[in-house]
Amino acid sequence: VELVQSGKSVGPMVAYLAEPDTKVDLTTGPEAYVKVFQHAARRQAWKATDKFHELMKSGQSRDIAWNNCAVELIRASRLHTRLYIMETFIRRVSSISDISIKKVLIDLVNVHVNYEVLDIGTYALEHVSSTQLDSIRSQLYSSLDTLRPNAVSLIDSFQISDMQLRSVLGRRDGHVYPNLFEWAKASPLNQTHVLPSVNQYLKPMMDK
Amino acid sequence: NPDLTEERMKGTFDTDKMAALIYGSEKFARRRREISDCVSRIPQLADIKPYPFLTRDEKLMEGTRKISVLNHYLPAIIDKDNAAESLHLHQEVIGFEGHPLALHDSLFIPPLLTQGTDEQHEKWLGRAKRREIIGCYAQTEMGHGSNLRALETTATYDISTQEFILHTPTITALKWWPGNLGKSSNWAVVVADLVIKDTHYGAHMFMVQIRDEKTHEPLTGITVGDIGPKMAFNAADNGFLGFDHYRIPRDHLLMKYSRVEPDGTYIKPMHAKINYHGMVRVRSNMTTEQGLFLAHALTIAVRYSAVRRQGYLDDKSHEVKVLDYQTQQHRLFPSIARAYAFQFAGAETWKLYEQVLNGMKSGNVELMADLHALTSGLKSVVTHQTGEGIEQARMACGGHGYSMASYIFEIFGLAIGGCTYEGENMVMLLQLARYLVKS
Repeated sequence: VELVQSGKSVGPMVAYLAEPDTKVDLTTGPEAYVKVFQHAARRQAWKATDKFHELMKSGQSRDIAWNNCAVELIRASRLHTRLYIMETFIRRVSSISDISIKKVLIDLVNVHVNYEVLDIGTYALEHVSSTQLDSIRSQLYSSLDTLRPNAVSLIDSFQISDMQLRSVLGRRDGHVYPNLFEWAKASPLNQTHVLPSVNQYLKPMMDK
Repeated sequence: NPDLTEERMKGTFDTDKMAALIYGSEKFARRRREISDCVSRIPQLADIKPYPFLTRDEKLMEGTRKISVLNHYLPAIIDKDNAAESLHLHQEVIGFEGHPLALHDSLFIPPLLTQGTDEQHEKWLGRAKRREIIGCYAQTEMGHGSNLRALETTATYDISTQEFILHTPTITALKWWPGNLGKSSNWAVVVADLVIKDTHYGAHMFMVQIRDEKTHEPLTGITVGDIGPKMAFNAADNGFLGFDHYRIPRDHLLMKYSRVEPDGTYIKPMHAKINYHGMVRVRSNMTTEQGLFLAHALTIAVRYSAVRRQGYLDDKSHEVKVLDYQTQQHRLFPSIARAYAFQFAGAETWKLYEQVLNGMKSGNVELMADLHALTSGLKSVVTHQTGEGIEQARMACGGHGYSMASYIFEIFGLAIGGCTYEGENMVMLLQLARYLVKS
């Protein structure tokens, strides 16, 4: 922000800090959501920096001023990072050539961008209207529905073996309940019918 | 299970092709399947019983037993120089609870490789790779975490003997937390404040032998042990380490970038940011790794949500799969999206890291500060959101998610460790904020 303020150039990862705000049309696809996120990240970074500078101008030392706007600074960092994740996700998916894979990943990107923008709703509202936010909410529910048939295949694609997963609930064959019962029977507590703790403490207590 | 089969029939894409995309290549995705298959055919590599029923001692023993069996089979199963294959094999066989070499490949060999000179590689690298020595990476201190500017452990150069004297002046200066430091390692890369003629030169890395290679007893001047049970990762011995004026030869300072000459002359690295290298490497990797932790928990929750039937929607003759409820989808699907997003963001960040590495060879470290800031943010955001996602996955499994039969808690415990290791999240976010403000 300080470089932008002094008219100097910044690297590609933070180029959005110097961009002007523009109106977004959410019907144009995920890139519009990126614009919303960029706006929120930019605004937060500038706000936090301005506050930091103001505190120093009011006489606080650099370290004290920094500490007094740390929460705002952290929010700027989170938005910057989430923006990067969103951008790389979209970039990667747009580079895929296999149509069936690309289609389901676009569905997943839609879930992601809708969820992420809603999750930063308080920031987003400075750039989009509450009506637009309602529309994003509807889009999210519709995206969840679209994704539903591929949910199991999407997690199967991580190809995590049963041995690695070590989970009775997550077994690939889905035979959960009989194995849950077998698992419980294997508990060391079930190796005897009467535990030593019963003889040592509970029985004497009950005998009183 | 017919419900899961039905789900798989509904899928509109080839999961092998998707796996190739997730793991970066068709070849590696196939190798993962081959390695898993190979492991399943070696009976000695099977769990003796479910991990949640084992005590900490038994888990440690089991992890160690498997490492010794693996050491025998390793060359037949994987290309030993392929770190990704090695990591997959170890996770497959041992899981998430740790083992005596958990940090050896990921945090001991890399600094030796990147910070050591050719002579130092000659001396230690081969031995480390052949597992003739077991190592760890000791930076974090009890009272100051991994705050490099506040490290209390000193390495004072003695010109008369050409040795460094390692010393921990207080209890807070004890190295605290490093994985496998407590009981397994006999060597460590130790980070200490370099002091020459009363001048402090800041954190530097030293190769330090901490135990006798034959008896495994701690060497004189060394205080070492295990820090006790943790939320997870209990088959690993996270340790403490103290030095009482412990002497090591001058050439045990890892001297690829900064050097100390025999007469005590200090030669600083060509660029101060060179020391970011290791942190950037680990944090770049963490994005992908955390995405996989999340994927583990989601695999459990989504499959179980397709098997579990509860309540009715339209058709009152059959209870519905809980995955058909919007609340369940809202709980799980955004996390699936994040797990994929983390994989792709991790892969792109790793490419940037490799770009920086190549640049460094020709003295160009321009992108290092950008990447250092970005990876600080990434590790914080991704570990936090992964923890949240895993917790949602647990609750999506109803009461059974609370049972260790789900194994979700173990994944959660390991994943959220990432919120504090490699830099506590708030500190990391403030590091990125400093960069944003300066920009």
